[in-house]
Amino acid sequence: TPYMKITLSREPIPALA
Amino acid sequence: GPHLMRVTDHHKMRSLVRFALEFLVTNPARPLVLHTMPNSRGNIITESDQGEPRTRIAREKCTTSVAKLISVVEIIKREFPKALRSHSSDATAGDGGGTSLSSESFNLHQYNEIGCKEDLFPLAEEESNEDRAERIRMLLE
Repeated sequence: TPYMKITLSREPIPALA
Repeated sequence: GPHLMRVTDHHKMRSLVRFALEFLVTNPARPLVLHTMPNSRGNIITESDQGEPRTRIAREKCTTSVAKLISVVEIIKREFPKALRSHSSDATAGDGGGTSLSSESFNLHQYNEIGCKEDLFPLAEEESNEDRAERIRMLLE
C-alpha cells in the first residue's frame, strides 16, 4: 500500500531537503 | 521532536486543519508530520468494508487519504500566515500589534515523502526468519 508523508516546519530541515 | 498526525478518509478536514494551525503557531521549533500510513495495528480498513476485496479497498482508501492529505496541507499553508498574525496580535495586544514578525517567518517549509507500506518493515521480516531458523536449530539439538 503506498503512503504519503508531508513534513511542515517553520524552520528549514536540512536533513529532509 | 516532530509531532505525527495521521490523516485518514474519515477524519474531518476542518479539525485536521484547525489542530495543525494551532500546533504550528504555538510550537515554533517543532515540525508537524502529516502522513497516511496505517496505525500500529496495520488496520486501515473499517468494519463497513467487510465483504469487499481487501486489496482494492486498501488501495482506494489510500488514494482518498493521500488526496485529503495534500488538500489539508495546501489549506494549512494558505491559512498559516493569518493564524500566526492573529496569534501574534493577541500576544502583543495593547503594544501596537505584531509588527516585529519578518515576512519569511510566515512561510512554512514543506518536505514530501512517498513510499510503500511493505517497505517499512523489511528488517523485522529478516529477524523473524532468523528467529525461526534459531528455533529449528535448537529443536534439532
